[in-house]
Amino acid sequence: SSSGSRPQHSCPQRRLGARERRDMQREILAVLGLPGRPRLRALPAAARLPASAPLFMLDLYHAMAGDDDEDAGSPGRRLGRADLVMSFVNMVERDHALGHHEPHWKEFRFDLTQIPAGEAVTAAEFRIYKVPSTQIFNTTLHISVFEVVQEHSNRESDLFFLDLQTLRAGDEGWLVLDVTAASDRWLLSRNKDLGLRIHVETLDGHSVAPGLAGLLGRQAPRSRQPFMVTFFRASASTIRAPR
Amino acid sequence: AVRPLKRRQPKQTNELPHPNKLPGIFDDIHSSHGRQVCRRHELYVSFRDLGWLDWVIAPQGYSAYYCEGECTFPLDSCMNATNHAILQSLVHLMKPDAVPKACCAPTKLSATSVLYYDSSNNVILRKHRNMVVKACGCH
Repeated sequence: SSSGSRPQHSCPQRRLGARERRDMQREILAVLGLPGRPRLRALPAAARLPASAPLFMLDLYHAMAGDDDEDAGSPGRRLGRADLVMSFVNMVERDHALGHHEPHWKEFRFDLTQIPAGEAVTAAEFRIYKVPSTQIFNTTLHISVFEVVQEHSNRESDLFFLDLQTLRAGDEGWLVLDVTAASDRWLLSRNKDLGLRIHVETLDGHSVAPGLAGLLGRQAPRSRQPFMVTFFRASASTIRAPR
Repeated sequence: AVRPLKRRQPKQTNELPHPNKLPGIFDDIHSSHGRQVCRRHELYVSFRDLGWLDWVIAPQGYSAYYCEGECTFPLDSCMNATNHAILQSLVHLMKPDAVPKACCAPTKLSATSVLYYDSSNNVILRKHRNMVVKACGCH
């Protein structure tokens, strides 16, 4: 199995020399799309692992590895026939909430320059964790997400509505907002960060500060920080020329 | 004196053997030209060995298969199993009568997935379909 446990030897194995093995492994990993070893910013591995995005992606990895033969049914709606899934942690977070006049909002920025060219987006979602609100009780809230299409220095930014979820102020858990509709635009303007803005309103239209509604931002514990995940379907298969 | 009968040497031909007569693993492993017939070998690709484990989240490694020996396939080069599986099947599909199915054409391929960090600490899950030979024609 590809999960790392070694199958019994079914045929005689000739030991490769160290150099041969390294070349062979490097060649196979290149075919896997791991051409080179990236230089990670010095984050110790242990510090990274508990973060929410890798945990979520590890679950996806197990789901994807589980559906080894193609028609075992799709393990998850989003996973579907995706070949590549990327998670993005947000770089910048702006709060237009406490102390500002209405409407209150929270904005997240994502650097999408790492998306490989030629990939078609099949789905994209923004995940943010919500804890029970300590300020608002027994209230139904509308949580909507917009894409920041254009910012202006002298007036409000141009926004594009993406998704809306309705829940109770006392609810807790991961909120999944569908931002697939924004993907057409971001693939066209790769060098621009993707801006997502969250608005929270009560049923009678009053704006609530997202933090007061219980939505967590970058101050949250590592395992509950917001992130975006995008599912791609590769169009071209990579065939390597024979040595 | 009786002369011992001379053993007739097989006639040298340049044709490709008909695919059904390719030597199997239980036949005489040395074909008529003393070349070792192609065999499937297993290679465990270990990220740990390559020292890449701090950016590859899962798996720790995976089993791949590769062929070694002389394939009667006209390319006559020794490739790793994944390349072999994909390339050979394609050429056979394109020129079925010119290029026979090689001895270790895959009979079962499976996907493999790798989860890793990229240089911006984003997490990437990449799935490659039909990339690992699970079973092939050698046996």
